[in-house]
Amino acid sequence: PAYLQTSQAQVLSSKPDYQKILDEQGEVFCCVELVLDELQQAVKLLQ
Amino acid sequence: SVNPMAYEAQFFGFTPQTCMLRVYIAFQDYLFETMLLVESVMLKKMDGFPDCKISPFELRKSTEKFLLFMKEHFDKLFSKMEEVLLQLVLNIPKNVLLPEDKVHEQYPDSKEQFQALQDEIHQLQEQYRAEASAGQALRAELEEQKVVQAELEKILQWFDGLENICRKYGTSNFKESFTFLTQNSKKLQDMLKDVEKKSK
Amino acid sequence: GRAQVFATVVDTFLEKLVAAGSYQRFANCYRCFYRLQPEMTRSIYDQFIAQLQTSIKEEIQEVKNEGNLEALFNSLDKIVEEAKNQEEPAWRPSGIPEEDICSTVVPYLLKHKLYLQKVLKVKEEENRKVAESVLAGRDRIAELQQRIQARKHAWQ
Repeated sequence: PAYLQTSQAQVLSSKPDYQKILDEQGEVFCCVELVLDELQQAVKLLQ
Repeated sequence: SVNPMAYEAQFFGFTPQTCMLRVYIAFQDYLFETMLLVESVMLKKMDGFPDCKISPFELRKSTEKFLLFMKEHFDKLFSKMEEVLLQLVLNIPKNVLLPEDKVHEQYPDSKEQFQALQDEIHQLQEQYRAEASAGQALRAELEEQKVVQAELEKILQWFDGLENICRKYGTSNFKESFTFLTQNSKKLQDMLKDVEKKSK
Repeated sequence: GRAQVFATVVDTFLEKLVAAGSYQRFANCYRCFYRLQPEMTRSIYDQFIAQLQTSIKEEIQEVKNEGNLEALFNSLDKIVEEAKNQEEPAWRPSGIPEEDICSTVVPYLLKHKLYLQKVLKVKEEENRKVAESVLAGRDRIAELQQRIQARKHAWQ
């Protein structure tokens, strides 16, 4: 695109993939869900 | 070759030759008209003399003779007058530049300069368009960032909420609680074994 | 000045024309009438000369008025006086309008170029500020990601 020849070309060409960043947060929830499942099982066992 | 005196025409609004021609035709017409007037006056006067033996034909011949003479001198004199006026009055000397043409003195290599300037301007316009696009793209990213920041902050708030629930139900530190519960259940298991042994 | 020369040349023309068309010549041409009425011939001649001079002077005045020649002559005298130190021949139209128009247009192009340079600079500065905000935003997002990861690790 034409703006890659401009004064802020470096900033524009280093734009992060924001969609990917948001998609990666799904992994965080999966991980915490697993942890809570483990906690639940451990508590049941202890109970 | 005929000098069209175009530069003089630019200044005066008419070509000097046209002006002189107009004057020549007008002067010539006045000469003819005045001669005709003279002739008609003489004819009228002759009518007042019944014994007059001069015919209108003879009078006309006299008029033509005088007119021919006058026309010859008129043409010579006018030609000299025209020469002087065209050279000294209705003329712009070669070293004189009219005020409206001063710009040509300032920019003598204007053709090359014109082309170079056009190229530079085109480039500047392209650069400006590119910067405008870049500005739009940057502002669009700012909007995107707002959305992403809001989502990430929501996740952190969710973590806070989770921890608040745990605190509400008495478990602020899961590690300690589990250690305590595990030790207690081990104690209970040991006590149960003890009780079973003693009852046997 | 040109106005003076113009008036002098026209007056000289008239003088010489009148001198050429003398009374002797007139009477000689109209001999028959002169013999009949010598006094009337003189009177007619005087009227002829007067009428001719008046008509010619009126015509010259009309030409001067129509063409605004007095003002133009004075103006041209001034322009010639200002250029008296110029020895080189001055610029003249080449007869090719496309070439001649270049000089007239160049000053406007220069102005336009300066204007474009100015607005480009303003735009670049604007973009620089927005870019600063964008970079700050990216840093903030990176920080939030790190904090989320830290909370996740803590739970793990």
